[in-house]
Amino acid sequence: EPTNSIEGDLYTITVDESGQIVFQNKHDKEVVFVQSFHYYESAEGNNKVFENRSSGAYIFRPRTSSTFNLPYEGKYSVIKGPHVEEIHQTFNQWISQVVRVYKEDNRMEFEWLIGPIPVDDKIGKEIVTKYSSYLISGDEFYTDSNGREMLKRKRNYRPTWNLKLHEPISGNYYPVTTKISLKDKIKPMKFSIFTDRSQGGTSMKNGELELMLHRRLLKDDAFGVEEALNEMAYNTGLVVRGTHCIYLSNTNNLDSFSIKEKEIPLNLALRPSIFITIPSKTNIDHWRNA
Amino acid sequence: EEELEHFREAMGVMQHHDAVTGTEKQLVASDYSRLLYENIFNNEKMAAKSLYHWANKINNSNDDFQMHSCLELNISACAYTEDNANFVVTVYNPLSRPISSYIRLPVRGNSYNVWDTKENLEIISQIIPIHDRVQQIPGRKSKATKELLFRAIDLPALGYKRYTISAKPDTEETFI
Repeated sequence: EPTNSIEGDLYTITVDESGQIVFQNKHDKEVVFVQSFHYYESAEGNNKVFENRSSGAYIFRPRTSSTFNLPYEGKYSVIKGPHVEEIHQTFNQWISQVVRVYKEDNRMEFEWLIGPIPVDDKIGKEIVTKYSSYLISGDEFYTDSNGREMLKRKRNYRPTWNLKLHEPISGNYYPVTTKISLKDKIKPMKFSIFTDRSQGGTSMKNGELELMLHRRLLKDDAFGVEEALNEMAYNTGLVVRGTHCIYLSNTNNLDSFSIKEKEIPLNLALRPSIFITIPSKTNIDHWRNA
Repeated sequence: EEELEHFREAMGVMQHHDAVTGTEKQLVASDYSRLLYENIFNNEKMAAKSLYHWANKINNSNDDFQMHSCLELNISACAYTEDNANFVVTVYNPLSRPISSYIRLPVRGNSYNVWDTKENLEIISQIIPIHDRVQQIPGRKSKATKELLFRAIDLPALGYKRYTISAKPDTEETFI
């Protein structure tokens, strides 16, 4: 039967007409989040003065303070089986993803594939994904930037001086080693994203988390590398593939919640190693008995 | 020790701040890739030796006991699993506590038997198509169009489990 959704025990995930992935909790209709892709155009200048500095390997500096939306081709397919249900979504020629729900795991996985980012228009682009929820998080979010404990971040704020940000996007971006999260200020709810690699992230709106996925830039930022961040392979820009694990749950049972939150990043960072042996004899029974 | 030392040296180089943050020049980045690839590839034998040591088995040079790692699983490619109807998978858990984990292997067949050799029972597996865009990644030279998925249950802490996998008869002709 044609369908546009997959489901786990606790939730349903649907693709809407604009290509956004919509998550809904089966028991609590208010627990909803939407995932989408966007991009920033990178700043370019002659690097002579601060205002003319380009976005590069050392600094993220978008040209405007808002993201651009991407055209959506509207292609997806749904796969269902005994272990996993997946939505295979093609966003456009260079962005696609697989959204999956494992039957015996109370988490969602977004496996994104970005690139080669087109730069025929001579504009560098920095691709982000946004997860927008109804959590009332205000201007606070949390990152594990030092790879140890979670640090509280507040939008447009520094704890030890009065801040006036001239660049509101990059000034609110923080390193994410494995985790970025939001807490609801009223309900006992927490929304966490776990990454499989270090990324940059922020929360620019109440209830929203944003992570940088891939960058292709055409100018050096004059901080030392002396090359534009324009990695190439096979005569085209790089393709990157990675995973975000999402965990959105109430924190009534804080013990089990905390255990789960500590397990996920460990499992992502230290995955099992796989070794393959090919028996020279075709008799596989020999191996079963060995 | 000597083989391991090369690997340690490569990991040492990767501690440089440019390697951690990606602010190295492109030629240096390519050299880092070369270093990592060569050393991981060369340490396959050592990993196999360790596993056979734990299993109290002799790691002889017989092809039957050669172990290979799949360094292109990040683009859903593995010559060993996609070109063979029968193979054995050793799954090592690097964590200090038991875990259960889903294992994905690139394949070409439509249906497989997956046998847990420790529990001595067949386990449920699923075949999932690889996303079209993954198959079109520039430079990917793989015939795999699907992934075989199964759940490795109760992998022991800092230990391993082994699974034998064989294509079901109706799909074996794919590999001839």
